[in-house]
Amino acid sequence: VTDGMAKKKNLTDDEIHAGLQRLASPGDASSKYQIQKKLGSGASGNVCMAKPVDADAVVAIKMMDLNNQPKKELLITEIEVMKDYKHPNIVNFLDCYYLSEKQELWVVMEYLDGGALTDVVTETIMNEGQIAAVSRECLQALDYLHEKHCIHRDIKSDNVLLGMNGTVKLTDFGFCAQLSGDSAKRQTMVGTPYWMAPEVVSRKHYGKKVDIWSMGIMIIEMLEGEPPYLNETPLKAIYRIATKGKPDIKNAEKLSPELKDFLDRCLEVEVEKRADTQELLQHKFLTKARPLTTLRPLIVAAKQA
Amino acid sequence: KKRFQRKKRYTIVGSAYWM
Repeated sequence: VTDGMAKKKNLTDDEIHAGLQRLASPGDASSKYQIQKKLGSGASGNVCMAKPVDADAVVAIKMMDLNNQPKKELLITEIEVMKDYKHPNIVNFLDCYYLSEKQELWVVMEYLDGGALTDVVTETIMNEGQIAAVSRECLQALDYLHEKHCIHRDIKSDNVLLGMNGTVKLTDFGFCAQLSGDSAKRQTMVGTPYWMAPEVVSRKHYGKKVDIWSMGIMIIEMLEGEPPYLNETPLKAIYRIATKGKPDIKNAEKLSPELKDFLDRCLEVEVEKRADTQELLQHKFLTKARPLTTLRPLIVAAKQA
Repeated sequence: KKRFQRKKRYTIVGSAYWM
C-alpha cells in the first residue's frame, strides 16, 4: 500500500500515466522552455534552470524519468500537493508537462536564486539570530501543511531553498503523506535516514510530528554543518537513532538557553511530549530572529565557496 | 567515495538497497 494524497490502492502503470496526463498541461514542454543548466539531482530526478521562450523569467524544472521511479504514484502526490497548496514559504508550482515519447515528467517551479540551505550550512557559520529566522520560516510552512493534515516527511536542508533576498521556502513534496484526520497515522519508512525520527526508524505508526524531529536535526545542521552520524553508514545511523534517541549536541554549553530548550522540544523522543508547530511558533527562541536579509552574505559566501 | 557520500542524502521510500 503506498502513501499518497488519498490512501491510493496499488495503481497500475497505465492508471498512473493516465493520472499524470490528467494533471499535466497540454503541449510540448521542450519547445516552451530553454534549458540553461543543471542545478542538482536527487533520488527522483534532475533539476535544471530554464527560461520560458516567450517571457523574460527564470524557472526551475524537475525532470523525472518515469521508467525508473521507485513509486510513480508519489509523483501524482507531489503535483497535487504543489498545485493545491499555496503559501509564502512553499516553493510555487507553475506548471507540469507529460512527455510521452521520452517517458518523462517535467514539473515547472519558481526558481530561487540563493540555492539550497545545505550550501549555507556546510560552507558558512550561522548565528542564532539567523538560525531562528530560518526555523521560523520553515515552521510557518510546516504549520500550514500540518493544518491540512499533510506531513512532508523529508525535512532537511537540501529541501529548503533560499532567495538572494533571504526568502526561505520548503520544496520536494514527492513524499508527502495525507492523513485522513488528526489521529490518522502512517507506517511506511519514508525520508532520509539521518533526519528520520525514532518512531520512523523503528517502523512504528507515525504522524505529523516526524517533521518536527527532522526540523531539530536541521537545526543541528545549521549549528554543526551536518546531521548527526553522517560519517556513519545509513544503516548504522538508523540504529543509533533507534537506540540513542536524542543526539548529542557539540559545544552545547555555547548555545543560548532558548535555543537549547527549542532543540529539546523538537528532539523529544516521546511523540506525545514532542512540541507541535503551534507551540514552537510561540517559542522564545524565535524572538531572537534577525532579519532574513542577513542571510544574503552567507548565501554569497556559500556560492563563492 | 564522493558518490557514496552524496547518495547518503538521498530520500528512501519503504526500504533501501542497504536494508
